[in-house]
Amino acid sequence: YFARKANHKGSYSLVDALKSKV
Amino acid sequence: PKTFTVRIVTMDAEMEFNCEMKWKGKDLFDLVCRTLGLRETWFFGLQYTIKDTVAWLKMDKKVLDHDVSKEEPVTFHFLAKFYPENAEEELVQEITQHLFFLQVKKQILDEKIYCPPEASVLLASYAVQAKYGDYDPSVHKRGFLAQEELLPKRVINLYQMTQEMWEERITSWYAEHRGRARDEAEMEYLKIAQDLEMYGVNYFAIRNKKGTELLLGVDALGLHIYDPENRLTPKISFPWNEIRNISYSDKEFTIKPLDKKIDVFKFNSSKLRVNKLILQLCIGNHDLFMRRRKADSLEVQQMKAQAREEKARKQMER
Repeated sequence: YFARKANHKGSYSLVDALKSKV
Repeated sequence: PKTFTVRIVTMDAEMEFNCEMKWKGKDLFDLVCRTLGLRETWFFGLQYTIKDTVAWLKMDKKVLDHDVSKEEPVTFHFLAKFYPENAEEELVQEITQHLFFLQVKKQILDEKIYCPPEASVLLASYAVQAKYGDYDPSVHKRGFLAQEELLPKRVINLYQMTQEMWEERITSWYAEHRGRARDEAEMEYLKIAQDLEMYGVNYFAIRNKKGTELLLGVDALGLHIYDPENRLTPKISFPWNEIRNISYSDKEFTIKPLDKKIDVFKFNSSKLRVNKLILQLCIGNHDLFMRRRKADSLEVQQMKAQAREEKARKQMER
């Protein structure tokens, strides 16, 4: 159930991506 | 090991490989890149179509675990998935430039990218220079372009001009490009094409919360919302550096701007699958957007140095 639920959602934080690259 | 046959279609070739059952997307993708001699791999992907929706092979997922037709040969199109902001600065190797040139030219001729008549003729003249080399009236006699597809049909139909008249128009520009090598002519082509509004934009049909039909565009610079009647000028734009977060849940997609004073934008796309693709394109484009704003990696620095040497050597030869 969790896997299927997760499969219906997705998220991307541009702010976090930027921080992790610096 | 057990294998199956894959067919890879590039813009100018078709290849077949034996792909091991256990291979992930990356194994196949790397093999294709090695075979092509392509090092600027980050712009490209292996595309397949499922139920009329475009999808891209995931690098970390087994090839056979994708929702592809299992009938052999399993076919993928090797295509540019992401576009540079500036072709001349970012596309280093000749093979990379060439693949982009072929892909963009096809999009323009197929009218996937709107191109005004004058620009179409100029682009055609660069495409001719790239293919035929310098203009020589004793070789390039009347009718030499008769079999070539050079202009979008829309442009041809706009004017009462014969094939000969078009050829004359294109040739008068073509003659001006004397001295341009193939790679230079192709780069000139890309420099003009990249200024066309629809260049490099992935469009998706969406509906806002009121049910109004709109288009979402994803490109190198950010996300854009269009009126379906006008794919050229967005009504709203969200540049990558002004977005905090993007997410989807089923068919709903949310764009959260960095500035809390600006409203969150929510919309629905036609399918969950489409939202997955939109998110993938956002992540990839944003990653390249960040990379461009940092110093080149050692690999890219080395590639650029090599390309400069190669160019100088060719110029000497000429």
